[in-house]
Amino acid sequence: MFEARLNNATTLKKILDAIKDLLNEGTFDCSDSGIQLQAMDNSHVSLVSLTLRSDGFDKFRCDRNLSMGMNLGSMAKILKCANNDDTVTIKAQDNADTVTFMFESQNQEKVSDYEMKLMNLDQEHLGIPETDYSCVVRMPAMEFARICRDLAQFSESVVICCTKEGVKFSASGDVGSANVKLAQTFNVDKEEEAIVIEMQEPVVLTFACRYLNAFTKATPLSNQVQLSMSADVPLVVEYRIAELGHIRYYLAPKIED
Amino acid sequence: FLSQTAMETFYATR
Repeated sequence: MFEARLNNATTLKKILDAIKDLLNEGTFDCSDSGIQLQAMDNSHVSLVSLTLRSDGFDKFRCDRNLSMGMNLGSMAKILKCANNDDTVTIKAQDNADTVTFMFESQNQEKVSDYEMKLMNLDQEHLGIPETDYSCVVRMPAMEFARICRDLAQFSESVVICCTKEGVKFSASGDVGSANVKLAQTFNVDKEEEAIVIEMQEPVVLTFACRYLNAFTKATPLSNQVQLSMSADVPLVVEYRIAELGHIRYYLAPKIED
Repeated sequence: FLSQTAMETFYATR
C-alpha cells in the first residue's frame, strides 16, 4: 500500500508544471524515504531529478518499494481538477496498474477521486557522482528566469562566465549581442534577494537557451536558484522545494567540435 | 561550431 498526502494541491501542481514541458512521462520511485523521479528529456541532453522526502508530506505510507510510470500530460489533466487549497492524496495498491488521486476540499464537503492507468517505462537511471563544482552561484530564481527569457531573444545559446567578481550571461546573434552582469551582493536585507558566488576556479560554459528556459518553469517553487558549474561537465540548476525536497536539472554544455 | 553532447556521455547508466 502506498499513500502520500499533501495539505494543498498547489505544490504538486507547481512540481508538475516544472517537469511536464521537458518530459512526456516519468517513473516515480516510491520508498519509505520518499518519492524520486529521474528522467532524461527526449533528446537526452538534459536530465530532471526530483526528490520529495517522506517527512515533507502530511501523511506518507509506503509498505513496499513501488515504481509508478506516469504519463505527465494525463497527470496534468487530473491535477487541473484540483483546487489549489484542496488536500491531495496519491494512493496505489502494491503491484497495481493504476494510481488514484483523491482531492478533498477544505470543508470536506467535496471529495473527488481520479484513477489513472500506470505505464511500464524503460528505466534508464544515470549514476550522478558527487561532484565538487568550480563555481556555485545562488541567486533569486525570478532574476535567473528573467535573464534566460531576455537572452533567448538574441541567440540559441547563452554563455555563462563566472569569476569571483560576479557572474555574466551573454548571448549574441543576428540582432546583436547582450550581456547581463551580476555582482555578488553583500549585506542584503532579505536572504532571497542575495547573489552569492562560491568560486574555486573561474568557468566559461555555453548552454542552450531553450533548456534553461524550460528549467525556469520551476521558479514558482523557490525564491532562490542554485547554479553549479565546472568545465566540461553538466550544469546543475537546483530549486529547493521548502520542507519537501528539491528539483535538479542537469544540462550538458555545448562543446566545440 | 558548438555541438550539444548527450547526458550519457557524462554519467554512466546505473
